[in-house]
Amino acid sequence: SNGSSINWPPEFHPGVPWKGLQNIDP
Amino acid sequence: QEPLTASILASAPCEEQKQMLGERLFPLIQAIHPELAGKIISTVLEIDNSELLHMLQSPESLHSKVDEVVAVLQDHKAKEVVQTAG
Repeated sequence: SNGSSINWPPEFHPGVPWKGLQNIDP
Repeated sequence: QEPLTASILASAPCEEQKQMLGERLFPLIQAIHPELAGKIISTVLEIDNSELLHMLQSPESLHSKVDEVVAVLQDHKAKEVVQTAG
């Protein structure tokens, strides 16, 4: 990780279980 | 593919409801914003399920929300760039 949150929010992908934004730190 | 209704959604476990909505929204949003679709969906999935169902049924509502989220994402990205640049 480069320590940047520039890639936030994480991307949703079809077929990949989505756990919500709250479960992922920015 | 049959339309996703409130009753179908209600029959699914809570943690799967957002997944089902995301799967249905993905092709619609990808058609509007192919590059940002994944991020747009992860953001809109924070919205109430009833509103997400409405977006599936109403292209106007979907486009309106997508525009809103894209503006937020671009604003977020711009701020990150400024902070990164110092």
